[in-house]
This record gives sequence, C-alpha cells and structure tokens, in this order.
Amino acid sequence: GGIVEGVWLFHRHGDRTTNRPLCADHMIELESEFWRSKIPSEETYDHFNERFPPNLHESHARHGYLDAKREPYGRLTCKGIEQMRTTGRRFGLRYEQYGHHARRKKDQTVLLRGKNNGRVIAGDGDFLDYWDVQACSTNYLRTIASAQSFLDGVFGSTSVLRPGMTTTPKQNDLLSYAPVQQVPINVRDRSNDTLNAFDREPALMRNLVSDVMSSPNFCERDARAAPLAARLANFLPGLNIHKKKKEQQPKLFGEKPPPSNINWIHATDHFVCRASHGLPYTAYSAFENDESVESTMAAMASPTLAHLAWRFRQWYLNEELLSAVAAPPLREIEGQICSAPFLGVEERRPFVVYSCHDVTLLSLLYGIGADFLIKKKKRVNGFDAMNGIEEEEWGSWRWWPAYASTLAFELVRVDERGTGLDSHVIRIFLNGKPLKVVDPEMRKEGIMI
Amino acid sequence: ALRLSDFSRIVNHLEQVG
Repeated sequence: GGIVEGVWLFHRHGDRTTNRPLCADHMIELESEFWRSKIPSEETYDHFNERFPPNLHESHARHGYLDAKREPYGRLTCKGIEQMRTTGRRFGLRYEQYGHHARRKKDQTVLLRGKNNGRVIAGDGDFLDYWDVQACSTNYLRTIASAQSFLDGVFGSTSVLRPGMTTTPKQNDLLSYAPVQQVPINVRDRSNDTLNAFDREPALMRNLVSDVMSSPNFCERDARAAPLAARLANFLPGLNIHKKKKEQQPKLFGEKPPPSNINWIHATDHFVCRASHGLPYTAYSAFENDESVESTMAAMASPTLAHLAWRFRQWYLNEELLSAVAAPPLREIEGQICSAPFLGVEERRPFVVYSCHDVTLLSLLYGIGADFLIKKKKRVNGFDAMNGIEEEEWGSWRWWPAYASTLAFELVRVDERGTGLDSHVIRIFLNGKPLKVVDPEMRKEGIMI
Repeated sequence: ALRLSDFSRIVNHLEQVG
C-alpha cells in the first residue's frame, strides 16, 4: 500500500576478481591470465562512461581510482556487470510500477510526464522524468562500474555492447542511444565520503578496531582460529604475513597482531571468487590436481567464511566502532528522507543510489538493528556447537552480504487510517525482502519497532 | 514500516553511543 515518494539504496558491488594473488610466485602470471579473461573490455567502460560519467572530486585527480593499478585484481567481472544489471532492472520495474507518478490524479500526472505525452509504460527517459536519480560511489573502479551497470539495468537499456566484446559498435547502434540524459556517478572527497569510514578516517578506525581486537574475549576466540589460519597460509603462500617483506605486509590494526595473523578477507576471497568462476581451489598452486588437497581446501571454506563474519560481528557489536561506520551514511539519508515530503507536487522525487562495500552494508544492518542479526536465537545449531561457538547465540551471525546485495529505504506516503490525512513511513528491504528492526533502546529485550 | 520519527530515533541513538 501507499505511494513511494523516495528511494535510498545502498548496494554492494557485483562479482569481482580476487583481491590479490595468493598462489606461489611462479604461478602468479598464469592466475592473472585467468582473472584477466573474466573482466570487461575497455569498450564496456567507455560505453558506461558515456551515459554514467564518473565525477571524481578534484582531490582524487592525482591518484585516480584506488584499485586501478592492480589489474586484473579487485575488478568487477563480466558476471558482476550482469548481476548488477539484473538487480537494477528489478528496481526499475518496481518503481516504474509503484512510484509516486503511478497513482497521481490525471492533471498532476500530465505535469510530471511532460515530454512523454502521458505514455503509461515508463522506459529509458521516463524514469528520469519521475525520479531525481543521484548516484554516489566510493573511489573504486568496481563500485563505480557497479553503479553504472545497476543504472543501466534500472533504465532497462538493451545494451548492444556486451562485456568482453571488443568490436566497434555499428553506426545504427550508436544512433539508438542518442540523445541520452547522463547520470553522473559522484565520487566525493575522501574526507567527506560517508560510504567508507576506513578510507575516510583511517587513524580513528585503526584505534577503534584495535580496541576490539585487543580485548581478552576477542583474543581468546580468535586464537582458536590460529590453526586454521596456519593451514590456509600453508596452501596459499600469499596469506603468509610473516614471510613477506615489511613494506609488503598488509596494514594491521594495532601494535600487537591478533592471534590468527592472516588477512581473513583475502582468505575468504580465495574461496568465494574461485567458487563463483568454477576454478578449483588448488588451481595454480603446488597442489594442482591433488584431489585430497582440493577436498581439504573445500572443507576449510565454510570455517574461513564463518571466522571472517565472526570478526566483523565483534567489530560492529562495539557501539563506538559501529557508530563511526554506520551513523554518517544513515544520518545523510535521514536528512533527505525527512525533507522529501515537503517537495512540490511537480518536483521529481529522490532516487539515490550508493555504491559501496560488504563491510559498509553489514554495518548499516547492525546500525539500524536488523532483527536477524540482533535478535536472540532460541537454540544453537549443530554447526555452531561443533565449531565451539556455542556462546554466540544471537542472530544469524554468519550472514554476509553477497555480491550485488541491496539495502533499500523507501519513503512511502500512506493515508492515516482512512482519515484522508497523509503521513509518511519508511519501508526497508534487504535483497527485496522486508526487514524488521529491533528498537535501539530495547535491544537486550529484543523488542521490535 | 517505520515512522519517520522512529528512524530519526535510531540514527540519534547510533550517533550518541559513538
């Protein structure tokens, strides 16, 4: 019910190549070739940039995109582009159908439809007639390209240029695009970017994370994962922090390293990225074609993903740290949501897209108090008990936002109990499903709003 | 659905604990 009068969407980027090579040095070139075959061609970027030009704040002029120099690592894949397009199309269809324009009185509809002569079915240009589409991204090629592919899907354009295709489009294909209204992908100054606290305030975040990771409870539990970390580093030499030169070591939080001293994001990447592209876990390693090692690796996937989720859960259960990450983006949209009901009848409504990362999306869910993460579970399942984590009895603690995950806030105008008086409410959807939230002041009791 | 005031309350609470 109701009429949607504003949409604020946070999405994770789509499928990407692994963050860095973890295999033995002599295999790096072969592995790079594999990942290079999965990323889109330059023409694809050119095509997207025409319609959705990246608009980088001048402070980024010197260094450009943060991940541009590491090709093919950390890049959005062709599969990722298609994921984002499909997700975008779902949003396009929803808000073409249920947007504020759909149920307006006839005279108001004409005002909004303007140049389209009141066509009922919204298409490419129509969406922009109704919605004030704004897009922001962190300064990574994969998040910018994800926002571009998402909007390409929202507008339902049947792109001729497919990812990986390197031919020049025919003249007729070009004509079918012109003229188009551009939607820039804005990349803000790092110090002003609400989407990534770790890049925005690295010193503060280092201190906050260090506080969590040096706590006795964290160390005790993290130490239990040390054997798993050691086995992973044995198979994946790139994970072995101790063997690297100091300048090549990943930045660790705090002065004292945590007990399980590997980068768990990189370890998780190995499993997620390879599974996504059907690449054996042992490919390009010293154990290639060794089925027993492949089985051993496969058995380590789930505990690795679980430990990463557990670590970030500890971060976000710390109120100070959670506040630093999640409060700025939520405050930003709260201001926009509260002012949107005062827009004039002829004005386009906000449709705001934020392209960000898994850890940001996860923090937003903890920040708003998503019940499935916060609410107490009735019993502990076998997996938890077997892995010695029975003390962790709150919520679906292993949950992690998949590629192209979406967290959408809808501003909805509703008739207040048939009185004829309008009021506004917010609906929240995670990957298209309604989300319940726990009252922030009643979290311990698990009372919902 | 959340009332706008409840959403503001969530954000206020989050900021205050920081």
